[in-house]
Amino acid sequence: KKKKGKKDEL
Amino acid sequence: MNVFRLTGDIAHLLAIILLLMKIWKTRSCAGVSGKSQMMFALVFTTRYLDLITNFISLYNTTMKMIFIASSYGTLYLMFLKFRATYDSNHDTFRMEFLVVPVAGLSFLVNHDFSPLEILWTFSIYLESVAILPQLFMISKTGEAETITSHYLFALGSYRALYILNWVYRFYFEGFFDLIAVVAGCVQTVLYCDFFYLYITKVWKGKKLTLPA
Repeated sequence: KKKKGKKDEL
Repeated sequence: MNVFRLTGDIAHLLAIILLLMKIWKTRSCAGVSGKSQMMFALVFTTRYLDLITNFISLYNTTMKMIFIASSYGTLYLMFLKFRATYDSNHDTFRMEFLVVPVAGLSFLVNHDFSPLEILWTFSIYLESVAILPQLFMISKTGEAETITSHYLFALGSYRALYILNWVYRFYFEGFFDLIAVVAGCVQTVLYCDFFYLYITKVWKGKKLTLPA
């Protein structure tokens, strides 16, 4: 499950 | 941040610089697909809308600004400054065949039905197919300038490195984003044919030509 992280990728 | 994502971002930045150098030095955008470049500008515009509202890091903000500025700078060079050298006869891929299905899919398959998230999803899906007009153009002309082939190699490598980044983040951070991973794999697979030609030809000092 996708860890709710900020969208920190470009 | 990990070494795969950092080298991926550097490869992406290198690709953009190579393309700008090619157009600026040869004062020509021959062999470059304006349609792909338009879609890349759209990818960055729809993906980086949170540039102002959502500060991640100086690196993140700087790179986003560089990518947005360089993609519009490329469009300026192609469609204004060196417009006379734009090869529209060979840049004939129908963009609407990509943009419309991608837009539809981003409404149907996304992590959250909110404007920002749908636009982000649209940019992820669009980026995975944005290179098709460029690859189609090379198949029509049957060749590519060496500097353009280096551009494509760097551009294709960037998302391949991002796949390694996602493997790393899955095992070490528990981070996983199915949409980004699936689109990234599709995007990288589209380059396989080019990668084969590039490695078997350009690395031997030959010009990149497609078998007739």
